[in-house]
Amino acid sequence: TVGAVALDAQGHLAAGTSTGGMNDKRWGRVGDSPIIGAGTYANDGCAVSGTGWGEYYIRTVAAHEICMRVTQMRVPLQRAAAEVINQEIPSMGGNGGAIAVDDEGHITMPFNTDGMYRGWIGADGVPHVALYGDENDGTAEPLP
Amino acid sequence: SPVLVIHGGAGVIKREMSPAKEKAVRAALTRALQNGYAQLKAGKTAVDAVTTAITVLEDDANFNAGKGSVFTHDGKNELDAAIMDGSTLAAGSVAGVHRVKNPILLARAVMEKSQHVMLVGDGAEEFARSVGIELVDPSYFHTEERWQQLQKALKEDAEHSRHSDVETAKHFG
Repeated sequence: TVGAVALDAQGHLAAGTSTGGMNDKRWGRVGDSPIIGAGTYANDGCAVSGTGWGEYYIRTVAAHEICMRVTQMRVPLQRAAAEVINQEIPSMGGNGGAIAVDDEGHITMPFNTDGMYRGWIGADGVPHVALYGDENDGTAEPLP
Repeated sequence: SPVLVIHGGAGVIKREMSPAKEKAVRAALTRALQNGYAQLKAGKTAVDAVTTAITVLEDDANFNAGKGSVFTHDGKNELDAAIMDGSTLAAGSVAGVHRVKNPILLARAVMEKSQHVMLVGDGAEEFARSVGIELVDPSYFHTEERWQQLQKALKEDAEHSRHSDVETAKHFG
């Protein structure tokens, strides 16, 4: 599964996700990617794209849940995403990761697997890429 | 300031990555960031940036989307995608398509050119034709690496009498 979230110069947010599904899947099984609110969601304060065991993202309405915590409960983005991705979903037996950005340019990329292909780019125009869990994301502060 | 963040899938295991694959993945992620961010620098919208970045990854066989999609149990490539514009709460998505080269472009077309939010299967592909989205022969999505992954899974299916155990081990989408 691949995905992207962005904040543009007008302060607008967007999220997108695309997937080839699951190897050897049966019965017309559908994961979270096409389900708005589960694997993909954006409003005026937050945008999220997820990847992982999609059925848990559906059950927790993960992307929407993160954005609601940010925009309605005023929970910081990094904490809101971590609570859903690294606490709520694993507590139910699921796993995976997500990327998120808020309207102030804060970003976060939580995951609870060995690694997650991920990257980010801000005002300096320098692309940053990481694959494994031991690579520093450096996302605690807004991008410059 | 504009910001773009991307992912190419979770479940990455370091010991299973060859140097060549790692180099190719890093290069593709970098290209997706550069192309997507160029949209933002040009004053385009967040939707434009997201669409551009995802299209790069869909066209790269190293990722489970578009060209690099895995196979279903029946040996088909079955693709899904979604997009949402936070400024308007407009959204579009497609599921279970087999001939759409870039499903994220079709999801965007659903969002911008239809009254609907989610189209599936043959109907989604009929809509794609009507709005000029590129369709390809299903063989476009056939890669040897993904085919061998399916053969391995099918063999494991046959070797396990308890299907649920196998299902648990291959859940990543």
